[in-house]
Amino acid sequence: TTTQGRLDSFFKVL
Amino acid sequence: MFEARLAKGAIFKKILEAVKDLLTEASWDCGDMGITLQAMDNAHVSLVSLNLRSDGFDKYRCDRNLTMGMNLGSMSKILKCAGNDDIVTIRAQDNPDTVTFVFESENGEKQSDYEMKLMSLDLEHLQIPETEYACVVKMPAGEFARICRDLSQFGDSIVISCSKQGVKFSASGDIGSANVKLAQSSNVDKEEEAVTIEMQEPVSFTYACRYLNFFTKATPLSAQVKLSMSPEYPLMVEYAIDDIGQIRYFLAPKIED
Repeated sequence: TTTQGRLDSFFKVL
Repeated sequence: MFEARLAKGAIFKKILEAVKDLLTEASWDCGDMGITLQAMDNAHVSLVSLNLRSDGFDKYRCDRNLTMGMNLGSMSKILKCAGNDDIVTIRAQDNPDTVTFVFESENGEKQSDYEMKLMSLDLEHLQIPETEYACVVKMPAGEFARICRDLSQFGDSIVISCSKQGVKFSASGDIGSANVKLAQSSNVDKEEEAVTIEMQEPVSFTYACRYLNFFTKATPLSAQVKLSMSPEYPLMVEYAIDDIGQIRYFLAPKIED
């Protein structure tokens, strides 16, 4: 089974 | 005063089609350099990043940086009122409560204007880090859309694998499995029909069909699409928009439990 990853850790909040 | 005029107004119509199913609302940031829009979908699985350079417009004036929060469903309704050959101008005052869209027919005999209320959106501004991708595939945008649509019939996910031999799209589910392999084009007369692969190392990742199909709504904007993949990094799906800019979608891969 797979889980959908999220993007939060990839992009820096300015 | 902000004013951006685009003779090829259909580009705006296509951009709205390319974002409205993924995002309900977004901020349009306008400055000297042009217009940008960045927003994640509600689930924070994908990010849309649109960039339209000021020098790509037929007329561009931006006295002060401004951020216009818009409901994209409403904006899409308005842009559907523009003809495909219309010239589109977006206009706003400094610190605006509303934005005005002006549509002019090519022959100048019909002009319509639509005013839309802006929204106050409290959205995060994100920085997308630069990276060297392990694999970059360029292929006809229509072919990518077709493959995503076809393979979606087999399951919720598509595995994209890239190696020296080419790029492979795979899906499997209750009815069976499907594989579509594309080799790098050896001899191409038309650049837009080419499949090209730049590879540092082979990769294979699993992505949600639902989001890939949202991204392919941008197909009418561009003859080619660029897929960039790296370990530990989201997939980037990029469509060039004429000589004015590009729309990029980022998608987090699915992870094996």
